[in-house]
Amino acid sequence: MGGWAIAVHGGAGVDPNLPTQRQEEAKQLLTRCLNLGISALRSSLSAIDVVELVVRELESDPLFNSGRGSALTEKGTVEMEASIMDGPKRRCGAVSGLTTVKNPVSLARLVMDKSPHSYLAFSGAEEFARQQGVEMVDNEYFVTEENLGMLKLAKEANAIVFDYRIPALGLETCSAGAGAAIDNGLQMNGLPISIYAPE
Amino acid sequence: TVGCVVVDSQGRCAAATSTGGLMNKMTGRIGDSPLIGSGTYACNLCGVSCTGEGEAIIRGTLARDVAAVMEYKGLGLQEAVDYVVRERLDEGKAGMIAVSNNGEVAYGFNTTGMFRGCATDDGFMEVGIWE
Repeated sequence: MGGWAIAVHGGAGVDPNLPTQRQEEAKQLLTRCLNLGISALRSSLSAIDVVELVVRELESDPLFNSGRGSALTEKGTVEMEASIMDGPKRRCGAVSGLTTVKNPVSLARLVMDKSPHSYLAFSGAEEFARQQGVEMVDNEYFVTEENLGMLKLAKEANAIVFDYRIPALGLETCSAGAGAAIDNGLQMNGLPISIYAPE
Repeated sequence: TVGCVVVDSQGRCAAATSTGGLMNKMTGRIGDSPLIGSGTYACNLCGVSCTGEGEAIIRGTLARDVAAVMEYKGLGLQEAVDYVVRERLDEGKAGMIAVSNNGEVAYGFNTTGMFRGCATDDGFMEVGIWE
């Protein structure tokens, strides 16, 4: 049996022109979350408690696409989703379509621990959140100025913002921001690549 | 999208993933992150969290496939991650992090970079963005 191990991610697909300062901010957040998880592991918290603790921290920081700082829908609102799974007995919980739950991963954990189901979504998930007394905030809490700017770019490019596979062309890329992928005939899911743009 | 995978000192694995989805997405769209077996999976062998182009991750049942190739092909953790990223994504773009029940940590991605960090009990720690 080996010792403990932990990994965190903040999303795949990074703007190739991401300013160095933003890269440093991202590394500092990842380091902070790793250290949070490491001290919890050293205090003998179980793996399921540590993953929830670390993802809550990532959701609360607006830097990455989750919780506060989430990507915006075509209507400029936030709809969040999360899941959690405990290896030993393969128990799991998931939520989708959340608009007011401050930490979606903790509601997913409650679905796993306190409901007879493994997945709740939209109004049912929000109702369950109220019953469980989790912290709830207005949808505006999750919306950031930067993401409003990115949504505007995505709409101008008529794109569903995905990740950076083709460095943005034409549209200036804002930090960790959007740009339109050039249409080079590449297909994705049977659709022209141009509908996907860098995240 | 953000995620965390952990194996504790008793060899128990766990995984969690959370996201706002895609910018400019249709309301009501569900991606891979909440789908057990696609964006998130954990069992006795490993814990996996994925990120990237959700539709490709769903079609490839990416997170479960890491556990499956470990279980049925006997691959090690990093081999399994590399295999799944290389063979299961078609033209999709994604990344993932994973831990195994014997204290290993691994990641893989075919996108332009991935924000990730990992650490193990023996003092190893790495935070990175690019290849």
